[in-house]
Amino acid sequence: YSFFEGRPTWPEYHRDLTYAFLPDNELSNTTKEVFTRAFERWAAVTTLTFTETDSYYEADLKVAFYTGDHGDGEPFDGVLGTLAHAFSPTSGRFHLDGAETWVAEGDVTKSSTSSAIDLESVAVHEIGHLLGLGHSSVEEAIMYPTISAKTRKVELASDDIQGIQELYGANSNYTTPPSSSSPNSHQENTSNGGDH
Amino acid sequence: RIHPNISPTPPWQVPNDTAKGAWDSFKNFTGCRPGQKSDGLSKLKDYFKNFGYIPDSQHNFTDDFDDELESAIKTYQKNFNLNVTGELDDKTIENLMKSRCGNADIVNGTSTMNSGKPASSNSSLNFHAVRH
Repeated sequence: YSFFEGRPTWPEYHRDLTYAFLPDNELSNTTKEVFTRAFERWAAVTTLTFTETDSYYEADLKVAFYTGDHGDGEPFDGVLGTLAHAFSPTSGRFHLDGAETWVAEGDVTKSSTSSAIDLESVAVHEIGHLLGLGHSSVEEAIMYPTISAKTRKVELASDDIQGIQELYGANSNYTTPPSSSSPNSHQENTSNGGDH
Repeated sequence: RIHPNISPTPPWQVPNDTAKGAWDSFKNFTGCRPGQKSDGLSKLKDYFKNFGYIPDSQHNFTDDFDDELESAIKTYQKNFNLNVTGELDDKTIENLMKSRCGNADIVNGTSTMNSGKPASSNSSLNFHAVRH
């Protein structure tokens, strides 16, 4: 794991964070639930909490789908290529490329579209950035920078957990998994049918 | 473009599936080595600049496989645990073509990734060779 330059974090007095979706995107509840699950994965291992709010402009974390140049100097490039980006604490901006074929539900590995991208996988990664993690060289880690189409990878790896707990401490309910677990267990290539 | 449950999506609702990925053209550079020139190589330099492997101060890239590109490739290969050859071998090209997060891997010349460390060295399971 790694951190952004200067190791920015959400301040100690501000660890209960709110998130909201750009109203113009008119996301369905199914899509919003994907992000909720992604936030919960990080909340489960840290002292942070995440609550959805309707007030986009007052939310700590702002989720928005854009295409092409959207004004932050990091234009999106159409299908595949760059999928999303997120800013370090305490910016809270989380942008996804609206040109991608995002899959919010169902088994992405069986998608009939060769460019299908699993939304939750990307959401878990970008939330890591919002919280202060940089990229990791550990291929099993969520914070590894690349993800292939039709792939699902949503489980935090020990590398991700060690990194985020170094920044915020551990959730009191979190227990370290047994060391015998295979690194491959972090890669999930099956349906996201509510087993998490 | 958000598909709830993509499997049963009717073909007419699936976007143009023949669309090329943004970096598919990099495949043409497979086997390209230092000292060579290849049409469009400047786009690969743009890629490396975008993700921090070439300094922001560099502009107007040529299609020459120069020292700067070789250095960028070597750092990239370290970050992604590839063989550090400085050449655009199959594995490196394959990795470059993958979709990815837009955040840079290197900020202000400092790699935010654990350059070149094999995955096992980051694991808490790596306890052998303890010296007393």
